[in-house]
Amino acid sequence: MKLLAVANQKGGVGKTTTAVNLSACLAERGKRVLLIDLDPQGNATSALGLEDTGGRSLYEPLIGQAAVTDEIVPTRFERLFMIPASLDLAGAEIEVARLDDHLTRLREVLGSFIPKAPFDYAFLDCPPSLGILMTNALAAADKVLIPLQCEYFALEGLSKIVQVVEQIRGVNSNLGIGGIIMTMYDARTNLSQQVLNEVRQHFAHVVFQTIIPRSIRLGEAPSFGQPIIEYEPNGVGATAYRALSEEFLQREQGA
Amino acid sequence: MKLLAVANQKGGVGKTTTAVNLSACLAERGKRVLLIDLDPQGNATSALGLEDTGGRSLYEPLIGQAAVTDEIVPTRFERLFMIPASLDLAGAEIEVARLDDHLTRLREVLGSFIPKAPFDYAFLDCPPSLGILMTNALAAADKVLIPLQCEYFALEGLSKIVQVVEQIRGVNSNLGIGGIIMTMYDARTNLSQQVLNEVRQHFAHVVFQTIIPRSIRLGEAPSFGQPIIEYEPNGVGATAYRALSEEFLQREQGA
Ligand SMILES: Nc1ncnc2c1ncn2[C@@H]1O[C@H](COP(=O)(O)OP(=O)(O)OP(=O)(O)O)[C@@H](O)[C@H]1O
Ligand SMILES: Nc1ncnc2c1ncn2[C@@H]1O[C@H](COP(=O)(O)OP(=O)(O)OP(=O)(O)O)[C@@H](O)[C@H]1O
Ligand SMILES: [Mg+2]
Ligand SMILES: [Mg+2]
Repeated sequence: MKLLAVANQKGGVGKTTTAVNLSACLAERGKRVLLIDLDPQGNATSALGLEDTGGRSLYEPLIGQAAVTDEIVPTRFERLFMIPASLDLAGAEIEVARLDDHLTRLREVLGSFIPKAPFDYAFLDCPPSLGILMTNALAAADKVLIPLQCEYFALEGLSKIVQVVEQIRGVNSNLGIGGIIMTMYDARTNLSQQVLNEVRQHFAHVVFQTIIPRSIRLGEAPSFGQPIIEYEPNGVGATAYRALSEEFLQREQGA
Repeated sequence: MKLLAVANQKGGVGKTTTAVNLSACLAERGKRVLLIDLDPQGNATSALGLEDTGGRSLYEPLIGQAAVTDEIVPTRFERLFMIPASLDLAGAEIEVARLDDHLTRLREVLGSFIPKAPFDYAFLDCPPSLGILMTNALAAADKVLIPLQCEYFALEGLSKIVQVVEQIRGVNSNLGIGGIIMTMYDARTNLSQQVLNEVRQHFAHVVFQTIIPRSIRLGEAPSFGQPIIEYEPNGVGATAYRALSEEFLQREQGA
């Protein structure tokens, strides 16, 4: 199983939308996928319609009171499983911070699970911050996917997440940048084009060719608990995330 | 001086855009305003074109190594001053967490400054999280302004920030909700209208009448280091934030 963090400390750039829809598209293509909601907000959990999962989350495994496998729940989509978030998860930041291994706690917790996990890929949807949950995700992951909104503040923050990835390599030498995914691209504006050009110039080999356009349907889908391939199967959002899943697999298989 | 936190743990909802442009509009109307960037990302700092301020930030005052007044810098706008952010600020979360008064540290630091501060209003631009910096801001503030993007996930998170405000009242009984500000409203979509209706139904007395529309100029302005009233003085963004500043003052004076 390959473990990928979906992370960017800038808020609202499309981390959850990307983690949920990329997972759904990979499951549609026959891959077995585990989506882990590491954000106490629980947006990925509600985006798949999993409201009440009996408080399951990574919280108890992180504090050593449950096994990872106890927290896995099926979704109604074939081959797509989830470890949901619960509000306890916010408490995990404080509890993990007090441990000696506060940086590598998640890696240890997942360490015995990963080798026998029945999944091809697992994605960690990270909260918008440089706190414990996000750094734990980077310390545990094989790769990080960086969704990047086509806006000025998001571009400004890119060097920061790249710097953090460099620093985490101190504890996780395996960590690589799996790619930068341009999101909420609005072809009618110069700003989107400028940000895209800038990123393509400085991160030519890392940025995905697939661009996710701004589409209101992507914003509507989570209110119905549906990934975009169910909510609007033939729209621009579904087409883009299917193309992203194809490009993702090409990179993985070429890796 | 009145101290207001601009906060919402949901990312990308318009906290910085609101803090910067409301501050600029109030200064334009003759108020003396201090904008404090409490987000290590430093978006409010760059939105006013203050790139290099010699590392000034609230970091040293928070750890007791400098006075608040040392960190105040002028902007090129009359009556608008700033305490910028620097990357050290990320370290403040960890250092403050270790103090006994980790929840009220900012309030103590500002306590001796506020009574003699030469400002009418101070706004704290908060990072997207439920961490130390945000809870410190709420523990110190007289009121909290909650920008709310007209999207499903943002609506889902509203009960969370309201709950956190309730909890903080334990250490800051003075804290009130100054208002909910609807942002990035797109009149062409049902989603925006649904979210607005929902918020008006449950928070009728708290939500501002002024709605901030989605306008690409608001996204472009920070790349020039300009508030919207300078970048596009007669556009929909400037008009909306001027109307918001008027409604804000009416509430303040009526209070
Ligand atoms: N391509 C898109 N087009 C239109 N809306 C989008 C798109 N991608 C995401 N959204 C919407 O934009 C908002 C922000 O996206 P999302 O919540 O996925 O970002 P995030 O980075 O996970 O946010 P946070 O930092 O709070 O975790 C959401 O309301 C989402 O529905
Ligand atoms: N009304 C608007 N219309 C169009 N774009 C907007 C509007 N308000 C904000 N933006 C843009 O949307 C993005 C998110 O806004 P902003 O950064 O102010 O949110 P935030 O809540 O401060 O984010 P964070 O959670 O990362 O601190 C920015 O790129 C900003 O320029
Ligand atoms: Mg998210
Ligand atoms: Mg901000």
